[in-house]
Amino acid sequence: PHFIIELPEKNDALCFNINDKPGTIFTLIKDTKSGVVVNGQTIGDKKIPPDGKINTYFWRFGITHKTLRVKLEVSTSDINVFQDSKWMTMYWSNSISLKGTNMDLHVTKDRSLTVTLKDSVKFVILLHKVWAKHPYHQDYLGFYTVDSHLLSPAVHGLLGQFYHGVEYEVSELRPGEVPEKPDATMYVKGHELNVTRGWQRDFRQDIKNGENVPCWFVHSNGTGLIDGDASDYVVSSLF
Amino acid sequence: ANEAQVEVLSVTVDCTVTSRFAHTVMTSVALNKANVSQEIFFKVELPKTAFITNFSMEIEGQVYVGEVKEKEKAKKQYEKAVSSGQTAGLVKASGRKMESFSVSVNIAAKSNVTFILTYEELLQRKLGQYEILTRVQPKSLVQDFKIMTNIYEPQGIAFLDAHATFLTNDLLPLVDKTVTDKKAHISFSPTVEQQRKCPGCDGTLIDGDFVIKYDVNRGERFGDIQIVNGYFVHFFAPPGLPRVPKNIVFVTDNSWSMSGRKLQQSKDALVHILSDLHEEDYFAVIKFDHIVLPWRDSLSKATKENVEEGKTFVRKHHPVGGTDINLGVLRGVDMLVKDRQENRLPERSVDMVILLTDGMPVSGETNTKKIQENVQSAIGGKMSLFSLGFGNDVDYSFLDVMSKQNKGIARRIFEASDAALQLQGFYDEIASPLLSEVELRYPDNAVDSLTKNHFNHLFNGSEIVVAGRLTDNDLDNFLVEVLGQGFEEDYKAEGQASTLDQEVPYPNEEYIFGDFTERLWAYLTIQQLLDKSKSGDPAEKVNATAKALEMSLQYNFVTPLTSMVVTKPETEETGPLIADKLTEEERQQAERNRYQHVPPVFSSYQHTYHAPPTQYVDGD
Repeated sequence: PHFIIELPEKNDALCFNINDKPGTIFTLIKDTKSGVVVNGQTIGDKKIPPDGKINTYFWRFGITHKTLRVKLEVSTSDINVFQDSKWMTMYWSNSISLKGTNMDLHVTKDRSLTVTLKDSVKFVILLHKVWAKHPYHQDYLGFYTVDSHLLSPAVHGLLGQFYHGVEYEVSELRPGEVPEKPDATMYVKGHELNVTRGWQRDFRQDIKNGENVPCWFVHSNGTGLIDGDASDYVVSSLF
Repeated sequence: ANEAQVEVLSVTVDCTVTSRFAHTVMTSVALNKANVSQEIFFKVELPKTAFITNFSMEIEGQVYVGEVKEKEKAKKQYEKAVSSGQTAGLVKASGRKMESFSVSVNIAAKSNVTFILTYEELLQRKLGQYEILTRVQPKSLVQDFKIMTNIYEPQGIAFLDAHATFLTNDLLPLVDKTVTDKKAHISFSPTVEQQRKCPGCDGTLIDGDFVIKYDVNRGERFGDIQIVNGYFVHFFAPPGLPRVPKNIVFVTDNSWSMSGRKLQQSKDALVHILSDLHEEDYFAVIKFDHIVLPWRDSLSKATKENVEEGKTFVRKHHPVGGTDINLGVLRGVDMLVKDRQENRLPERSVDMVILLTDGMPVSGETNTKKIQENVQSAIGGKMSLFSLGFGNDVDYSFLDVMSKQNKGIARRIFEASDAALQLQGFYDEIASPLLSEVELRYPDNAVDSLTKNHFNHLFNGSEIVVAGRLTDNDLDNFLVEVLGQGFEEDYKAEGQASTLDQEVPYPNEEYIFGDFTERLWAYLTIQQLLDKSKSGDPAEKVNATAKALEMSLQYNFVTPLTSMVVTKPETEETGPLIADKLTEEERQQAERNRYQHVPPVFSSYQHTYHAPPTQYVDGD
């Protein structure tokens, strides 16, 4: 999966990929103060593609809000909501709007789920539908936080650690391997990293093609940019 | 003129157009009413596409005639005049379409002076019409004021419209317009009273542009050929051709220098242009600063949905970073090449890249020569590159050469409130290709000294013009052939050209100007040689320059290679005046100086950001 961190104060964005074996569960958000946790499990291609590159994507998210006593399990096939001590299942094939005391949900048929958790976070999960008979690829999900400012300064996770910004500087722009993607040196969190200017896609407006977002790409699973390394974010279960 | 001490006795603009070739004579007679000698100024404006061919002053029975000389020689010969700065200012840029010619001379008390300026140009057909633009600013009331235009078009006049920016309801009926099948006469001749701004006051209403627009009838598939006095001209713009679908990549500058109004205007224009795409066209949008940001990785069919999404992409994003023209254009070219290779584009369609930039390359490859080489090598003759240079910070000649090297053209976009319209206007001119790889063939043994006869495209509303010399002066007719690639099928047309007998279309008409076809041929040849002198290989450049100079001297045209030396009565003391033809670069430089514009410099990545942040994770 590719991660994008938009940084409005710098009018810039950072990006990195996290790759591990399919089935790994990562913590994306963990805010112990508000009790919000978002974990995601990856999936691989149906078989190894001819280029030998193993691609992984998120296919299942587990979302918990301890204080609000809410849980969601969102996968490429269905959406399960735990609220008021009971589970309810919804399907991507219907457009649904639910307004609750602590949580609002809105499903746009076969496309997206918008979740607003009271006084904490708002996010969108996109469903990428792939042709069922595709020899390699299968359905996967995207996770976009659109409002996270109410989360505590202690929020962490692969995405969460960036919700309150990150200090960095980029200099020494130089030609990269590909002419249209120059390299540069980034000073961040006490590290000096070789980064590459490129872009990643935001699929919210155009689910099929996406929209390119220019960003500084941090190589090797975001090493140096994320706190610790990717394995520090691996957990054993969605909840 | 010096207030009431000078009386302008007459101002006459006499324009004759024969088969699009316009010959204009501006005559002004002034009287120094004072009891002492004084300086009288003659200042007129002419289209920048025109070449001055003659200038004379008549003072006390003595005629002083301007002489066209080789520019460098003229400068050496009159070094004294050059060093005292007297060459400056005889011809100056004036707005987008015009340049001004001005001269002053000392006139004895109670004496007359007559100024006569002649210039010629080949009218270009744009968006289905020719335009004759005359700028008139007599500054004071004129005893005898006259604008007269006679148009002779053997193909027949399809429509004609005449208007002026200064025409009030009272002056409107004074525009006399007579159009018959092959001839039009337009005149405007207000009396002194009619010129007055208000009864009894000295101010004149006459100040602005007098514009005539017209088109001719189209009939033959092979076009229309006229043979006069051993020269021929072939006009080709057949009616009823279906447009060829196009695959167009818009490469737009998103760097800092575009911030503010320029970026907004570019966005507005591009959004409008995208709306005008035909559904069978394919398009892509690539923004560049110091990196490139493609909307999508390949071209998309111009369906309603895709166009809307393309527009959303255009509207978004704020300017950042420096200008890497090399990277932006190469990405656009690469996208078209790749889509072609993968058969994603219709076989019979035209590939084009439109580059919009406002600045010099300051990021990535900054050597403009190297960029030209890279682009030419990447394009390899497979598509056309059109460039739009926005504002005064752009190196227009760099874009001009790069476009001409790649089957395209460049256009300057002037920073003003109508910039979005200028951008759309340029696009409209090239939006509808009708034919590609057009070749006009003539019998080898019958013609020589042909102007360019192979054209990459014929666009809707434009016209292809080829002229040449007949090797046999007695030849009365010859066969022509036109070949091209059209939509669905190849285009082929043949026809026979015959000598034009002026007596048939214009009986009882005193002949207009007999050598117009030859001069049209010379004008066209010089223009094309001047182009070649900028964008050909080194040997070609030298040859083209020498030939253009030779012809400019032979036909008395003031071109960028020649100067008109005007000898004044007081030459002994002050030296002669020299009129030069401005190049587009000189015009641009003049504007830069006028606005004292400081080009923005890319120095940092930071600027104000308006969109809310998003942190997300997704697939590729």
